[in-house]
Order: sequence, then structure tokens, then C-alpha cells
Amino acid sequence: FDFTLMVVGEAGLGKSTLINSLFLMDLYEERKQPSVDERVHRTVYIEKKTMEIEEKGVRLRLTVVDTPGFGDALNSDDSWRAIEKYIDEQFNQFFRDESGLNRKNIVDNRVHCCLYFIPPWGHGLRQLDIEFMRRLHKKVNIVPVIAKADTLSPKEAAELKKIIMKELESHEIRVYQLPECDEDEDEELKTTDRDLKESIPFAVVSSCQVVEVGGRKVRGRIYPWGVVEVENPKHSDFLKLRTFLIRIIMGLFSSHMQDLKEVTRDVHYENYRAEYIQT
Amino acid sequence: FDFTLMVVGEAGLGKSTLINSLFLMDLYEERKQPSVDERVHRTVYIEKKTMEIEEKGVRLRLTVVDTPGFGDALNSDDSWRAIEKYIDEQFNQFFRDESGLNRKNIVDNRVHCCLYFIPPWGHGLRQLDIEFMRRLHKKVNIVPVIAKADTLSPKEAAELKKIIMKELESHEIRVYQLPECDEDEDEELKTTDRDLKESIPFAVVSSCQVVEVGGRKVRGRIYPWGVVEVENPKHSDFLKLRTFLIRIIMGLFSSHMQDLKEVTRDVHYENYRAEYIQT
Ligand SMILES: Nc1nc2c(ncn2[C@@H]2O[C@H](COP(=O)(O)OP(=O)(O)O)[C@@H](O)[C@H]2O)c(=O)[nH]1
Ligand SMILES: Nc1nc2c(ncn2[C@@H]2O[C@H](COP(=O)(O)OP(=O)(O)O)[C@@H](O)[C@H]2O)c(=O)[nH]1
Repeated sequence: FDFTLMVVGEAGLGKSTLINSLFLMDLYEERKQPSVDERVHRTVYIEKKTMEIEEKGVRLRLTVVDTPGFGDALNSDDSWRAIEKYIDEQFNQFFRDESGLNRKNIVDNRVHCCLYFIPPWGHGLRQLDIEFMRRLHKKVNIVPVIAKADTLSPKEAAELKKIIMKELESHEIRVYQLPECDEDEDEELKTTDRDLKESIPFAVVSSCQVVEVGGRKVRGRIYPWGVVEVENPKHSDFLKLRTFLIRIIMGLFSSHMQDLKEVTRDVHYENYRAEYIQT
Repeated sequence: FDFTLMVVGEAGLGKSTLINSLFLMDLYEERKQPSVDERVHRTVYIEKKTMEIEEKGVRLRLTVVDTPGFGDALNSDDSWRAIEKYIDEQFNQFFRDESGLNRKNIVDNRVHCCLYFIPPWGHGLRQLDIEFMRRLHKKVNIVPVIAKADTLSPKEAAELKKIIMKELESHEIRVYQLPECDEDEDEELKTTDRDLKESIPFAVVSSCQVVEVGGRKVRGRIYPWGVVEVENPKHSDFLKLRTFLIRIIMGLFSSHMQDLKEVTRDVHYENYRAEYIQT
């Protein structure tokens, strides 16, 4: 069972730290950071890493698609093009495989979900963010994430989320929503789901360091003024994001598989085929 | 006695908060933040605010030049042009005034110092940063500042400073250095000066909020995991930056006035006139 997660955002926003902590993997070991000059002469390129993981008894082949170079160049107008091209190619490939003879063994490399990292500095979304999401929200499920949220006090985080959601709405950008709960689902699940929906965009703090807090070993960041606990819901939406992604994965696997596979297939294919036929 | 400080950096990096706390002024009251669309259709423009302040018995007319729109557009290639144009115009004006008849009353609007805000999230400088500083370090004294440094642990801050200084060096970008201390200056001043030089770029945290810590009222940011004290040297280089700027201002005013006025006049004028005569 294939699940492909794409990660988009500028260098240094904590993307690899987040991916490593989400799946407790060292998908990214100590990478040597390219210097500014090296970084600059490259445009966006695609980097894939695949691993087998087991989540709640489900074995899945997780592919993480990284997009180094995003937003790095002085002219970031085209940052989204290389990414759109990659997404289209995967759809194309799947399209061909699906209508081919070897349907039983196709590998599904389509991008199921894209984590888009928003820097917590600005007063809302930047043109780069709007441009990317506007162009790709119909082709891939976007989950916006506020990076390095330990820069924001709880009040600032709440305010930034409001501003971002308003700006997304005014540009008619659809972000990934969990499918509606069935009426017969238990109350707790419904409340958690509603909770998750209201926390978007997730304000995340991540860390690969283990620290000791009150006798427990937790992941966190140590500052001279205190310790940020990654898995403490008062400090970070990390656990919420993790639950959200697991829901997405489970959903793909169980009765929700209809929703995503059908929606993905119908809506995205329709959009894709419509555009494909037009061009 | 005129002193003009220019502030350059993207929106949301805490520039107005820093300026307000540096001079304990409300130079920027609650500004209504323009929406992404408003921000985007503007290129960089210059906004000046002037006020009279008294620092260590010296009355000075401080002008803060702000540069909204910097780095905001998708194509940030020209962010530096409007700023260079402004700097040139002030030199030009001063040039004319100085050779004019009314020398006694000229207003010196030349930009004496430029605080350049570097976001703390990358792995070093971005192309935008290099481009700006490379083009303008000969025309104005640049003081690089790492914004919102409460994102960085002490170790990360030290590492980022090292990387930045190395990248500046490799691009031959000269940042403002305090003039060498005279041999007969007392030891304490020499040590402080050396301390300041080694702290560049200053990793700053600023705040307009007053919080109570250990019975004292200090400026700080309250997080669920602790309180960042703006004036605590273990938490932020705020005081170092303030001391540095005061040194610059005092230097302009006293025996160091030779250094900056002459250097500014000779070096910058030479560069400026040389270019001016060539074009
Ligand atoms: N303040 C803060 N720093 C973080 C966080 N996550 C990662 N970092 C730090 O940011 C730096 C860059 O992280 P990295 O994961 O390499 O970023 P990437 O370039 O986006 O993959 C590292 O020094 C991390 O320790 C976070 O949630 N908050
Ligand atoms: N984490 C952190 N936030 C800050 C700091 N300084 C200012 N802020 C916050 O960043 C936001 C934008 O600050 P502002 O001064 O308006 O930024 P400007 O657009 O660059 O002038 C406000 O919510 C401030 O409270 C800082 O040093 N650290």
C-alpha cells in the first residue's frame, strides 16, 4: 500500500526535522548544507526517499518527496512549475499503468498529500505561498503547516491561523479536509475530527533532540528560558498533525478509501484530464 | 545633529518592534497590516519618520527610514534598486547643499547606518540577502541583525553567526565595524568593543510587552514554556545592538566623528562621485 507525502517549503523551516520526528525515522541524516552559491544556481528539483513503515498494524511504503530549492532563487516565480510537472507525471504514469495490462501490480506514486510550510514571520501568507497553493490545490491535497511555531506566542499563533484561513478563503484555495464523519461514529471521534479541522494550519514545533522533563523523556528544544515540548499540545500542534496524517493514511486504507481514491481519481483526474484534453 | 537609520527586511521580522524598543518610542503605533494582495502590487517604497530624542545628553534628530515591500514580491530581484536610489539621492542632496551657499544649516539626510534583518530560519544567507548587501555595502554602513532570535538555541545562534560571517567574507561584503579603540582607552571599553565586534550579526529578540520576572518589570515575550527577557544577554543581543548603535551615534558626535564623517565622506563620496562621474 503506497502513500506519497510531498514536503514543500524554503530551506531551514524544519521540514526534515518534522519528517524525521513524525515517523521516528532518520530519513534525513546529517545533511551537508549547500552554500548559498550552490543553492542559488539550482532551480527547484525533486528528491524522493522511500521506506517501509508500519502504522497501526498497516504496512505501508511511505515515499517522501522533498523539493529543495523552493523559493530560494531571487526569482521564485517558477518555484511551483517543477513541482506541478512532477505531480502531473505521476498522474500520467498511474493513468497509463491503470489502463495497462499489469493492473494488479501497479505502484501508486501519485502524491497523496502535500505539506506546505509557511514561515511564521510574516503577517500572513506571502505571494509565493498564495501562488503555489492556488496553482496546485486542485492537483494535490494540501495541508498547510506553520513552521517553527515556537516563534509565536499562543495568541500570535491563533491570530496568524485566522489570517491565513481568511486569505486562503479569499483566494478560493481548498486545503485538505478530513472527510465528514459518518453519523454512527462515536462522539469522541467526531470531536477529535472537529478539533483537528479547527487547528488548520497546524502550528508545529519539531525536534530530534530528546530532553528530560519532569522525569519523562520527551522530544523538545532547550532554550535558556525554558523547554519546548514537541508533543505537548499546549506547546505545539505536532501531535495533531500526526493524528491528522494517520487519519489520512487510515482513511486511504479503510472505508474512507472510497473518499480519497474516488475524489482523488474523479476530481483530480477530471481536472487533470480536462486540462490534459484542453492542452 | 542628524542621524538617519535605515531598516531593511521582509515584513514580519520584528523591525518595528525592535525600533520601538531601541529608542523606547512608539514610532510605529498599531499599524493596520496590508493584506497580501495590497502588499503584492507594490514594489519597495521608502517611508520616513523623524523624531527628536536625547541619548546620553546629546540631542539628536533621529530619522528612521523604513522599506516596506522589501523582498515581498515574487520577483525580488529589484528590491535593492529603490533603496539604492534613495541613498544616492540623499548623498546627491547633501553634495549639493555642501557646495552651496547655505552650508551652516544643511540638514544631513544621508543614511548613516542600515540595519539589515536576516530571517533566522535558513541555513545561512539567502540570495536576496547577498544581493542587497553586495550592492549596498559600499554606499551605506550595514549592520546585519538576525531577527527573531528566540527561534534559535544558543548553539544554533552561534552556528548561524559563523556561517553568515563566512558567507559575507566570501562575497567580500564589508559590514560596519566600530573604529579601533585608541591605545589609551581603558581596558573595559576595549573589551566591550571587542565583545561587540564578535557578536555581529546581532541575534536580537525584541518586545513591546512588559512582563514581570523575579519581581522586576522587564520587556519580554511570554511563552507557555518560559519568558524570553529582551534585555538579558543570555537570551538576546538586544542590549549589545543598542550599545553598538549608541557607540555609532556617539562616535559620530565626538572624536570618532572624524572616522565616520571622513570615511563616509571620503570613501562613500569617492565611490559615489567616481560612479557618478563615470555614469
Ligand atoms: N525554533 C525551531 N527550530 C527548529 C524547529 N524544527 C527544526 N528546527 C531547527 O531548524 C534548523 C533547520 O532544520 P531542518 O529540518 O534542517 O530544515 P529544512 O531545511 O527545512 O529541512 C535546525 O537547526 C533545526 O534544529 C522548530 O520547530 N522550531
Ligand atoms: N518570536 C519573536 N517575535 C517577535 C519578535 N519581535 C517582534 N515579534 C513579533 O512579530 C510580529 C511582527 O512584528 P513587527 O515588528 O510588526 O514586524 P515588521 O513587519 O518587521 O515591522 C509581531 O507579532 C511581534 O510581536 C521577536 O524578537 N521574536
